[in-house]
This record gives sequence, structure tokens and C-alpha cells, in this order.
Amino acid sequence: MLEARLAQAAVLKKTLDAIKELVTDANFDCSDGGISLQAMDNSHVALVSLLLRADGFEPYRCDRNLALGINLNSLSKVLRSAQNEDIITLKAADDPDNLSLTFESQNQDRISEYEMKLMDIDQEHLGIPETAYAAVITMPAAEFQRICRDLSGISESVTIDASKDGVKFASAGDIGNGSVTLKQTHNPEEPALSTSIELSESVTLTFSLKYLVNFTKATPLAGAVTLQMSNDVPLLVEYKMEGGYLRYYLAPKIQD
Amino acid sequence: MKQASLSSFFVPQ
Repeated sequence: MLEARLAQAAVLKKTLDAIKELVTDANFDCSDGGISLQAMDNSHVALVSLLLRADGFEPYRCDRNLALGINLNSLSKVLRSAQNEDIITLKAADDPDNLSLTFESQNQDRISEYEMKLMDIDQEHLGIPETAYAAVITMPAAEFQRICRDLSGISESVTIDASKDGVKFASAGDIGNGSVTLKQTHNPEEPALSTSIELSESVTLTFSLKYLVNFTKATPLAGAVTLQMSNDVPLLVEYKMEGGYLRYYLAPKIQD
Repeated sequence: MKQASLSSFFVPQ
């Protein structure tokens, strides 16, 4: 059986908000290491990879591996009933038909109990090759969100150019063009406000802004975001949170 | 430019 108690419902609520528009149904794979999810969007352009490590729960118990097939829209509706500060407990039997969710207020004067039907999802698991990326850019998550939102007003695509001079986000569309260049900065008092660029070679890739804007729904989960790029491979966008991560992969646009 | 598919980079395990 699975029993996983999370001190802050907000983590799960924000995570769901960050993935439910990309993915409709997905298996939550539970093992003794924690709860993970891997799913592609319908168009096979983007992939979501979530890990909530066992040590992020207190307590966490999972006797044998379980795949909980969940409609993310339904889970999101159930989680709307949880307050951000509620303690949330997930429970499932072995070979379960239902997932049980309990929301307790901090002072334990209110306990809400929900049961959600599970579904059978036949989902292929993709092998993601270990990649030593040529460019690793860490920046404030809010900055990345703003850049994606601003440039999506100009064009459907953005070209990200990482070089020793900085990282440049550029878009060109019918109304004109625009770009934002970030230089490396160092803010020792607020590391999450710094921008760092590690580069082994220059990288230039073009991506659909629609997906990037969607990824930035994860902004409330982390102060910083890391973009990892190599020429001709998918972009990795990672939000690290306490007790896990939310990663998005996005296939580039390529020359016809 | 055209959108590449992730399936050409990541293969089912």
C-alpha cells in the first residue's frame, strides 16, 4: 500500500497547476523512492517529468511499486478543496481502484476526506538519454516567465542563443521583432536572483513559445529555473523544489 | 521551420 503525508498541500496544488494543461491523464508511479510521473503532451512535442522524493513526505510508505492512473483535471478539482497550508495524506491499497486523499487543517480542527477513481493508463515510458549539455543557464524563474510572456506577443517562436556574451532570447513576427539579452550576474545575498551561464560551446535553438509559456506555470514552485541546451537536442527546463523537481523537455524547431 | 517531435529523440524503454 501507499501512504504519503505532505506537510503543505500547496506543493501538490501548484504542481498540478503546472502540468494539467500539458497532460490530461498520467500514471503516478509510486515506489520506495517516492512518487514520479513522466508523460508527453498529445502532440509529442513536450514531456513532463516530475519527482516527489520520499524524503519530501513525512511519513512515506510504499510497500510495492504502484502505478496510479489519474485524470489530472479530476485531481485538480479535488485539490481545490484543500487549503494551501493543509496537511495532505495520499493513500492507496495494493492494486487500487481509488486514491484516498485527506486534507487536515494545521490545527487539526477540520479533516476533509475524498476518494478519487483511478483509471488504467497504458503509457509508454520513454528513455531520456543522459546528456552533458553544452549550455546550462540558471536564472530567476520570474524573469524567464516574463521573457516568454513578452516575446509571445511578438511571435510564436523564440530563438535562444547562448554564447560567452550572454543568453539572448529573440523573436520576429508580423508586427516586428524583439529580443532580451541576459548577462551573467552574481547576487550572493539572493542566489535565486542571479543569472549564471555555464558554457562549453555556443548553442542556438528555436522553440515554440506556446510550450515555454505553459512550462512557466511552474514558476510558483521555485525561485530559479535552469535551462539546459545542446545543439539539435530537446531543451530541458528544470524547476527544483524542496524534495524533488519538475522537468520539462521540449523538442526544437528545425529547418524544413 | 518545422516543429520536431520528441519521439525522434526519446525512445520507449
